[in-house]
Amino acid sequence: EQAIIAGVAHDRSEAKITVVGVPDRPGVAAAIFQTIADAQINIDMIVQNVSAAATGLTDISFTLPKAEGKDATNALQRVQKEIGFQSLLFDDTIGKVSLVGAGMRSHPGVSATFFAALAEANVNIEMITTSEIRLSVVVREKDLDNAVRSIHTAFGLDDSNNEAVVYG
Amino acid sequence: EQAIIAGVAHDRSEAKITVVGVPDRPGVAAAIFQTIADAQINIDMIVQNVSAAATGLTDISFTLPKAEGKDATNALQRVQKEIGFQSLLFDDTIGKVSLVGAGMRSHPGVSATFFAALAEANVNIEMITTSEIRLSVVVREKDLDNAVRSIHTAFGLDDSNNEAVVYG
Ligand SMILES: C[C@@H](O)[C@H](N)C(=O)O
Ligand SMILES: C[C@@H](O)[C@H](N)C(=O)O
Repeated sequence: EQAIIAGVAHDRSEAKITVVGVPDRPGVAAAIFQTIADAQINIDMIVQNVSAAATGLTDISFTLPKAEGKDATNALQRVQKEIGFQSLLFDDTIGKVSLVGAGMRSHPGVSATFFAALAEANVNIEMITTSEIRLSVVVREKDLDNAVRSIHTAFGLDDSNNEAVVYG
Repeated sequence: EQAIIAGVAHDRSEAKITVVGVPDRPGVAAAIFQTIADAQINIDMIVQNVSAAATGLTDISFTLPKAEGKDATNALQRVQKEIGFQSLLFDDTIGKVSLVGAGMRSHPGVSATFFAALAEANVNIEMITTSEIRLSVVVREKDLDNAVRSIHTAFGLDDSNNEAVVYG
């Protein structure tokens, strides 16, 4: 089975919020995102990795339009005590870059090549979230253009042609 | 704009590996996933959240077929010193459940409802990764069927009809 690489998407319109030190027990994610929904804030990526065994705490990060950052942090601060998280981080100088394609699950070389392209451009990868059709990373906003160029080069993609690249 | 909820996918065939205490600097993700690619291991989800400011370390988790777990941990152990991560966690009793749809980004109520369904079933959410068309969580394998049932109920989905539910 071949992987298809359709192209590279990038976005500099988003900010990131990290809810730090979230108790890892049922109901907490629900409370956080109900608060966000009640404030009518649109969410793009949500990322949560496993909690630390020692603390029973984890972090939940999500991205959203920059203009909605203040509303989101205000809404979350109001429920901090009730939910029990330690702190909030707000970051509005991120860029998001994604490799868009299909069948990428059975081609581990695709993610290796994607991450190598970022390394080649000396771009630090701050967050990763992937699916079979989309590999997305968060980087510094200032690194976004270099990241996009490097990924285009690594996969032989060219802005001017709209054909997908077959990999594998 | 309305969100479309197409259905719920679930998967109990995967295991999870967490590379713990990964230095947060360019090139590290590339090295980890080149190791995995060289071992010809298929990867599904990759999740990385932001590093701790105090330590400069983060974790990278990924899921893969259970049968490939040993090969993956062996391959990573061989490069532990070179890459510099602290430890590896291997977990083969996970379940993955996903809400599949479209336009979910502009409907924060969708993720709130999804997470609330899991909370309602007393299912702990161990990892989260989302896109506009798919919200995926990792839970205990033993909780998978309860999670799926609860999500069906929360969204008014019915296994017997194949129509998508419109939300919003
Ligand atoms: C951390 C958060 O996801 C929690 N485990 C929950 O289920 O809500
Ligand atoms: C942690 C890892 O993603 C690292 N920041 C890298 O860029 O490779």
